[in-house]
Amino acid sequence: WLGWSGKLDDDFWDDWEEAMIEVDLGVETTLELLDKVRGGLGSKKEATPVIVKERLGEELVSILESEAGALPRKSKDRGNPIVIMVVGVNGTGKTTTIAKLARKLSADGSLVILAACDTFRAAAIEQLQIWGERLGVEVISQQYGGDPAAVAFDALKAATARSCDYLIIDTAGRLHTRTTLMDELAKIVRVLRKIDPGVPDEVYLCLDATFGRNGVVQAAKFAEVLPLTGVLLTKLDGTARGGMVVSIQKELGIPVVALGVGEDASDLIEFNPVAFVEGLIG
Amino acid sequence: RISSKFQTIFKQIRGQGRLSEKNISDSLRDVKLALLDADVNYRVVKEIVARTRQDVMGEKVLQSLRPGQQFIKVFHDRLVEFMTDPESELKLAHTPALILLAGLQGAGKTTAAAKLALWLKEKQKLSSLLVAADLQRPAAVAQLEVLGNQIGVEIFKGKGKSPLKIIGDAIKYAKSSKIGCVIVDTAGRLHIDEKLMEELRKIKDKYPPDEILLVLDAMTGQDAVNVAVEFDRQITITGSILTKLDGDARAGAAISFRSVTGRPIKLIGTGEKLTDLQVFDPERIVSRILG
Ligand SMILES: Nc1nc2c(ncn2[C@@H]2O[C@H](COP(=O)(O)OP(=O)(O)OP(=O)(O)O)[C@@H](O)[C@H]2O)c(=O)[nH]1
Ligand SMILES: Nc1nc2c(ncn2[C@@H]2O[C@H](COP(=O)(O)OP(=O)(O)OP(=O)(O)O)[C@@H](O)[C@H]2O)c(=O)[nH]1
Ligand SMILES: [Mg+2]
Ligand SMILES: [Mg+2]
Repeated sequence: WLGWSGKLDDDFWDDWEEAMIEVDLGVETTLELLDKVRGGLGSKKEATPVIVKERLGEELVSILESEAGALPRKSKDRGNPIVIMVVGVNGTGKTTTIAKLARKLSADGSLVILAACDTFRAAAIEQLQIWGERLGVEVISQQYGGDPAAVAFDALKAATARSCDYLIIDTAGRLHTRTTLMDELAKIVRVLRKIDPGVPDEVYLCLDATFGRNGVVQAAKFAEVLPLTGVLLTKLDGTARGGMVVSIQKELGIPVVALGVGEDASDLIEFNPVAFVEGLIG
Repeated sequence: RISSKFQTIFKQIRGQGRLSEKNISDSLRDVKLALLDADVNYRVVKEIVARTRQDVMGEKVLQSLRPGQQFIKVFHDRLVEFMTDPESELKLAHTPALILLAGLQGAGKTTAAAKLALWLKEKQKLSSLLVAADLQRPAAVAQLEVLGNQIGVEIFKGKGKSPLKIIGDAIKYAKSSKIGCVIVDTAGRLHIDEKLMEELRKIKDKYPPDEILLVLDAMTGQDAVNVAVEFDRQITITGSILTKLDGDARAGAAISFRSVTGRPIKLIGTGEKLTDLQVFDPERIVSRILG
C-alpha cells in the first residue's frame, strides 16, 4: 500500500516519515525509529516493506510496554478508599472520563464516590452531578468559588466514613503555564495527605488525542507538580491517533492507562499497546 | 529552541555571497523540521518547503535580499502574507445577523459564543441572542446560561429536541425583539460523524448563516487538516476562531487550517474570561510558530 516499487528507496522511507509524523509521533521519535529500523536491516533479502512495518511496530510496542499502565483494583486488605485524581488542560474530557471510570469501577459492585473539585467553570458541578445521577454514584460538591482542596478533603472524609472503595476527584481544566493553578493542584494533594499519607493512589493526566507536541509539554509540566501515574487518552473515536503518548512514555515513563472512544459512559477501553500501535501504523 | 534553530539556518545563508545548492537544501530541511515541530501538518509543510525552494532557486528571494538581510525575515514575511486575509472581519449583513459556531468536542465553542456576544455588544453596539442548541452535553444549556448572565446577554432555550427547530424559533424571537445578532452554540461533533454533520448541513441550508465559524483548539496537531477539510467540505465555513492561545502550544494548526481551506482565522481565544477574545494577528501567530 506504500506503493512499493520493489526496493526500499527514498520514496518508501519518505512515506513512512509522513505516516509517522501524521499520527503525531513527532519528528524526533520518527527519525530515531526510522534510523534504528533502517540501520538494523541486514541483507537486501530481508528488507521488505512487511519486515519494516513489523520492526517499527515492535519498537513502538516495546516503548509502550516498558511501563505497565492499568486501572486500579481494590484489594480485600485495603481499608481506605482508593483515591484517583484526574487533571489536565481545558476541554480534554476529564469530567466525562471520570463518569466512564465510575461506571467501570462500580461494575463489580464496588462503591464509587465523586468529588466535584472544579469549583470554577460555569456549570461544571451540574455536569458532574448529572453523570452521578445517571450512574447512581454520589457526588460530593460545595459552592462555586470555594477552595477545591476543601471539597477534596471533605470528599475523602465522607468516602472513608462510608467505606467507599473509590473516590474519583474531578478538577478544573487549567493550562500548565499558569503557576497559581498548578500550585492549586499540588495543594489538593497535600490536603488529602493530611487524612491519608498514601493517597492519591492514581493521578491521571487527561490528554486529547487531537493534540500535537504540546501534549508532551503538558505531561512534563503536570508531572513537575503531581505524582502522575498514568495518561487517559480521549477522543480516539475521531481521526487523530494520539502518537504523543509514545514520547510521553519514552521521556517521562508515564504509561497510558485507558482510552476514551466516545461520549457515553461505556466508551472507555483499557490500554493495549499492540492494538494501539496497530491504530498508529496499521 | 526553534528560533535558535532558525537563526543558525539562516545565519549560514546570510553573509554568503552566493547560496550553494547544498546550503539551500540543508536550510530547507531545517525549515521543514522546525515547522513540523510546531505542529504544522506534514503535507502542508511539504508544500511550503517546495514553494520556498522554487522561489529561492528561481532567485526571486535572493534578488530581493539586500546584502546582510536575513533569509528568515523574507520567509517570515511570506508566511505573514499567506496568513493575512482581507476578509477577516465578521460579515454581519442580515438583520438579525446569524453566526453559527461548530467544531470538535471541547474546542471552546460555548465559551466563544459568549465571548462573541460580549465582543459585539462592546465593539459594535450590536445586541445578541445566544442560542443554546447543544441538547446533548450534560448541563450545556446551564453552562451557556451562566455565561449569558455574567455578561447580561439573553439566552434562548428552545422547546423540544430539535436544534433545527430551536434555531428557527430563536431567529423569529430575535426578529420580533429587534435583537441584532443570533449566535448559535452547537454540540461538539466529530467531522466523521455523518449524522451530526448532516444536522449542521440542514441548519445551514434552512437558515443560511452570515458566519459559519470553525472553533479550533490551538493545541491541535496533525489532525487539524482532517477537521478543517471536512467541516469546510460539508458546511462551507467562513472562517475560524482559534482558541486557547494563552497556552504555549506553537499553534501550527493555524497554518494547516489556512492552507487547506483558504479561509481566514477571524478571532482568537486567549483565556477563560469572556473578555479573552481578540482579533487574529497574522504577525503574532507567525512569530509564535517560527519561534
Ligand atoms: N468524541 C469524544 N468526545 C469526548 C470524549 N471524551 C470526552 N468527550 C467530549 O469532550 C467534551 C469535553 O468533555 P469534558 O468532560 O467536559 O472535558 P473536561 O476536560 O472536563 O473540560 P473542562 O472541565 O472544561 O476542562 C464533551 O463534549 C465530551 O462529551 C471521547 O472519548 N470521544
Ligand atoms: N485557557 C483557555 N481556556 C479556554 C479558552 N476557550 C475555552 N476554554 C476552556 O476550554 C474548556 C472547554 O470550553 P467549552 O466552551 O465548554 O468548549 P465546547 O467546544 O463548547 O465543548 P463541547 O460543547 O463539549 O464540545 C472550558 O474549560 C473553557 O473554559 C481559551 O481561549 N483559553
Ligand atoms: Mg470538566
Ligand atoms: Mg459546548
